Amino acid sequence: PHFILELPDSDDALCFNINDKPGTIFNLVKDTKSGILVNGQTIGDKQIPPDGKIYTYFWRFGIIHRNLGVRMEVSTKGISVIQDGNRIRLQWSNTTSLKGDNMDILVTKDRSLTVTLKDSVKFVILLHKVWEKHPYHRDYLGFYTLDTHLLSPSVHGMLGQFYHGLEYEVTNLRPGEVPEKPDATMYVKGHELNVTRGWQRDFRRDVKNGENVPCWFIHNNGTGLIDGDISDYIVSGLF
Amino acid sequence: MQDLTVEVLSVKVDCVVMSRFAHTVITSTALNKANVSQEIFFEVDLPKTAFITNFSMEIDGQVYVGEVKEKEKAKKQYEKAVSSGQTAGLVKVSGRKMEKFSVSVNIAAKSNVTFVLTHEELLQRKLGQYEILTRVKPKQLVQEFQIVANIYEPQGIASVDAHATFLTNDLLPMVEKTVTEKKAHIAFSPTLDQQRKCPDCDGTLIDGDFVISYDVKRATSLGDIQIVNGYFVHYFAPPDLPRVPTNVVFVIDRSGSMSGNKMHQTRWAMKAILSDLKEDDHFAIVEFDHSIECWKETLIKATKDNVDKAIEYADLLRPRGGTDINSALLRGLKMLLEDKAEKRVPERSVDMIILLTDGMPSSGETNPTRIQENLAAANGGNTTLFSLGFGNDVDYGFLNVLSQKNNGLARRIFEASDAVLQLQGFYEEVSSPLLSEVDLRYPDNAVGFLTTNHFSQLFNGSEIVVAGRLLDNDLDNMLVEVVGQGFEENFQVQGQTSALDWGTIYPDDKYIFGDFTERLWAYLTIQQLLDKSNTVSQDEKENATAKALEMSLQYSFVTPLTSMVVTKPEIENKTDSPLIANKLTEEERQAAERAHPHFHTMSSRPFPSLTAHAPPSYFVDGD
Repeated sequence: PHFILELPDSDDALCFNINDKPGTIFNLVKDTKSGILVNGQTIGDKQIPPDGKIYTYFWRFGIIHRNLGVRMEVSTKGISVIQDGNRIRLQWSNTTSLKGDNMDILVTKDRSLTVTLKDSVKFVILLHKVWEKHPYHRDYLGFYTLDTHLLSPSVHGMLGQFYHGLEYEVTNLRPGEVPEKPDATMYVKGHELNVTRGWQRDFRRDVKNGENVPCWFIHNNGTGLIDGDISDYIVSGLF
Repeated sequence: MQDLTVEVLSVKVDCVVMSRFAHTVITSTALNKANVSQEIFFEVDLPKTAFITNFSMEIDGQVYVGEVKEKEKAKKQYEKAVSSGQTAGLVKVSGRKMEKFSVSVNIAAKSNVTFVLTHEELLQRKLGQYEILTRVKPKQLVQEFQIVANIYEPQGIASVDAHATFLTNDLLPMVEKTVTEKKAHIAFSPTLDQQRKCPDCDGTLIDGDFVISYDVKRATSLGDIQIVNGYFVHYFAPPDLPRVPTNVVFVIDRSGSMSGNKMHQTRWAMKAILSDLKEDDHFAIVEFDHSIECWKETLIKATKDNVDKAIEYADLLRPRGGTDINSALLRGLKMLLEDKAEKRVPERSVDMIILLTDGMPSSGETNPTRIQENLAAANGGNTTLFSLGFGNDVDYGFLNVLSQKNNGLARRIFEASDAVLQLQGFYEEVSSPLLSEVDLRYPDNAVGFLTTNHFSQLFNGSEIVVAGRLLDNDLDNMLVEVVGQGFEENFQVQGQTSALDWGTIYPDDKYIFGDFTERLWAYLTIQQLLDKSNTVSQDEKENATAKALEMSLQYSFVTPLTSMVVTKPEIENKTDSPLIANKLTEEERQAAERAHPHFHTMSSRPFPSLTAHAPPSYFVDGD
């Protein structure tokens, strides 16, 4: 999966990829104070493609809002919400809207799920539907956080650690391997990293083609940008 | 000036403008107070549109005068010194509008030196103003400091303004301004105390730009024609013409190299420019990297709704792949030609393409010459191309020729925080055409050696200038005609013009600048020959270059084809290398900037200002 951090204050974005064995579960957001947890499980392609690279994607997210008593499991197959012991199942194939005291849910048929949790976070999960008979690819999900400012300063996780901003500096722009992708030096979190100008896709407006977001790409699983390394974010279960 | 063992006795800037032609003499005298000989430096900033015409140094009563020589010959003559770099760089880039002339000379103990530099230029009318820019930086208090400008405009002076970046409220009244109907006098000569940064210190306040801007009265639709000493000059900028609607295709580079500031600034500039479109304009947006993407398939009217949508679209501009300038321009041109043929745009309208790019073609047709040929062939002279080259790495020469071959011009956009203003400013200059296909006609049997007299467009706030030589020296009047295409009807005026009686116009002034019309004609002719040599065949290029060189030598202009050579005096048996001043070309300026780039850094600020229009977004997805 590719991670993008869009930072409007610097009118720029940072991006990195995380690659690990299919089936790994990563912690994306963890805010013990507000009781929010988001974990995601990856899936690989149906078979190893001709270039030999194993690509992984998120296909299942587990979301908990402890203080609101909400627990959700969102996968490419369907959506399941448990609140105060009541379970609701929603289908991707229907447009559905639910309004509760603490939570609003909107499913747009075969496209997206928007969840607003009262006084804490708003996020969108996109469903990427792939042709069923595609030789390699399967359906997968994208997770986009929209409003995070109510989360506590101690929020962490692969995405959560960036919710309260990031100070970085990019300098020493120089030619890279590809003319359109120059290299540069990034100073971030006390590290000096070699980064490459590139672009990644944001599928919120156009779920099929996406829109290119130019970004500074941090190599090697985001090493230096994320706190620790990816093994620090691997968890044993979805909840 | 290096230290207090050198005293700057005087700095004088004396500028005389006669009908837009500015003749500036900068004189500075310094005294070596030390008991030993030492090097004294003279550094002057002059507008890059100016040609140096004279330089001299007077040391102990002996005058050393610069001589304008053919550049190649001067180079050979002083090959050794040039190759060892001793003489290189007498003229250097200094900011966007100026270049710096600097020399140093060894002065004996207790001796004086006086430097005199003269330069000339034709002031260009931009956005309704002529501007005289003087950059002053004496570095120490000067006994006698003076900037004087006398502007003579027989057409009449409409407005004059003088300001300086270093002028405090205390110094403001020191600028003396006297304006009569046809003459303006501006003077600034602060005393030693007025120059001081503070009462007891030696630092000087005088450090920055002194800018005089003015405009002339424009009463007649034929313009103003002046005949002096066998040469004539015609200034054409008629008043009260309605604007002609434009059909403009914005061809915007979104290749990967535009990433960061350039793309951000492009988005802002597009918002500003699109908002400035007039309701009767038609426009289109073509984005390109290695692929071409048109916002709409045809040009559309610049209604508020359409402009709002276009702004939304421009806001989504993001850098991505390679650079296919050829296909993008041809696509934009095709759109214009088709819309014109299908009458989807008004018949009386001006077609233009505005190309914004930062780089060399890297995709599709990448041969610059072929791209230039392709567009010129497809265009057939119908559409004007303005190219805006963004940043230090842009191939200005390529864009300049590309534009010149299509009736337009190229402009460099400097990558800095004001790039949006530069882009918007350029658009302002060209967004209001008043006439198209303008021809200024003079009797064939009466005038010759004409500078360009056909212009694709006349823009609001600008001015067309044509000069020529009278074939009959006794002729003091002639018939002049101007034709062009206006908004609703053809523009056609005729008139008889006669030689001015300068004695009547300026009875109190001696004949200051008698040959200005001839020098103005030479200046314009050389500029146009140099431009022409970029766009014509090899044979024609050689002819144009030879003619420009001949005239540069004849009129003693330091142009890209000539050098000014000054032989320095021998002091204490030490032989100095000669001084050679060259005129920089735009490519040389750019190369110099590339070698010493401004420091660029991108950094993020800490977050509390999250109230920005776009919230941050963090997400994970897969391709």
